Amino acid sequence: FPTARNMDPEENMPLAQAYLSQFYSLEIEGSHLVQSKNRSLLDSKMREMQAFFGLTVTGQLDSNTLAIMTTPRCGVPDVGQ
Amino acid sequence: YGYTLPGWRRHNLTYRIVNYTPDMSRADVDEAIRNGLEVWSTVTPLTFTKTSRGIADIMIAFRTRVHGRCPRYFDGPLGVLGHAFPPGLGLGGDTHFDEDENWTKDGAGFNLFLVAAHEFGHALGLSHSNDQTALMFPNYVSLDPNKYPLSQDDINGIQSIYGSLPKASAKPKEPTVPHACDPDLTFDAITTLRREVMFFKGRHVWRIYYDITDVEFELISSFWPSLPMDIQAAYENPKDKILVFKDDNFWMIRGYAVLPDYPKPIHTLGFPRHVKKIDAAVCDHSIRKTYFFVGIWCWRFDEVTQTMDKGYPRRVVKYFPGIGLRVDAAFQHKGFFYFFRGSKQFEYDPKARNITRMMKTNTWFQCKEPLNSSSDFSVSEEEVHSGGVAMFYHKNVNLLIFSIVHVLKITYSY
Repeated sequence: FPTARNMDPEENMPLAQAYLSQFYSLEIEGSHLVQSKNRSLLDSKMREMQAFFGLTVTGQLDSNTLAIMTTPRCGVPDVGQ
Repeated sequence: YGYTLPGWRRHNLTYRIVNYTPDMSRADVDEAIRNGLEVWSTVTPLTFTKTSRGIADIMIAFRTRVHGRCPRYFDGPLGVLGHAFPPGLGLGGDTHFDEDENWTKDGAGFNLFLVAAHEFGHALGLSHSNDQTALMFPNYVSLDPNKYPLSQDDINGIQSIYGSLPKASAKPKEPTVPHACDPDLTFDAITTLRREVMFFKGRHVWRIYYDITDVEFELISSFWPSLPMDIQAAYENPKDKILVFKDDNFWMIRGYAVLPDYPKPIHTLGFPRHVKKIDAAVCDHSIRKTYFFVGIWCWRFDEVTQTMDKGYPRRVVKYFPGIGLRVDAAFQHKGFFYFFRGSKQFEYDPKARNITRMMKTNTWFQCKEPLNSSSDFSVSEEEVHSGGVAMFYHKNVNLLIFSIVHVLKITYSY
């Protein structure tokens, strides 16, 4: 059996960020001064992704969103470029 | 669906497989790629030709991680499986698969045919669809690779770039849908397939099962997109394969896959050059011999030695007494041959060498009267076998009663 998926949002956030930066052109700035801006950008990209896949649009990393992010997929971005 | 215009400006595109994955045999990779392209060529005017050198429109390669000058990287096992670039020069049309995945021809790892068909959608100009039933949905879904994978959304998308299949003739012809219970129903070809019988007619096929009460009516292209319509003959050989004939070509099918390197000319089976088409074929599984019907002649093919038997062709009328002239279709069931000609069906006992029953063609579909119903049927083997006889019996009883009444009326009138 597969191991239970870790649903701690904090632990999975790097995965979500990597996913959104690869497929939704998410560009997080490194400075601590722009944390709130980064959070808003992340929420916005997450909403965009959730809407595209027909998920409930929350802007939060829930189990359904994580499931889509971890499913093997085609490497062409859905939006942009 | 989404798409980028104008797509490819030519409809005759080339592709080249630059390297092969070690996960699969080269023949299986070739087949997966060819079938992946064929998915799109069956619904558009596009054609694809394989080249082995130089620059092709669609360059196909298996790569890992950062590869060449490609601006998109692969990420090791799982995650991203492949990517492709929209039509254009340079990278345009090029399709890459992540070699770190386990590529297969079935459902064990990632099915190369399914991923390739998706990526070729990009190479032809489609972007991702958010319809979860679409092949262009971005996440890998393990579908039955033997079934045609395009959804209506995919077809609408690709046809919005390239249009639909070109019309075969200048005069548009309404596609006719045959009716199972049409009293004048004729068949193009019939074959068994394991525990089924398949009746071919135009673009369609009926499937009946020996064990269950059901009739299915489908497009031939939904099983085998690469097969032509108006098949002329078909049979199941002793090695669990179906051979399908049209004009002077034949295709070999295993399950739901048309085998690579087909069609082949029928002359490779041993027919003389003047034979241009086969009317019907049936394999006698008890002796592993196949009979091919060409006009008033029949040939016999030895399935063990894969050669034509000497002393053939012979006249159908002499070899199968009672069958007479040409045969439209034939198959074997429980030791009997069933020959079809026009709207008639002949049950033939090959051991006794005589006709045991004569029926309408559609006795295998249990049609409720009136016989022109197209969908009101259900099948059980026993019922199907007895259906024609029962109707014949009722008609005779009615005729007898009518005759008695008529004679009595005449007698009393005198």
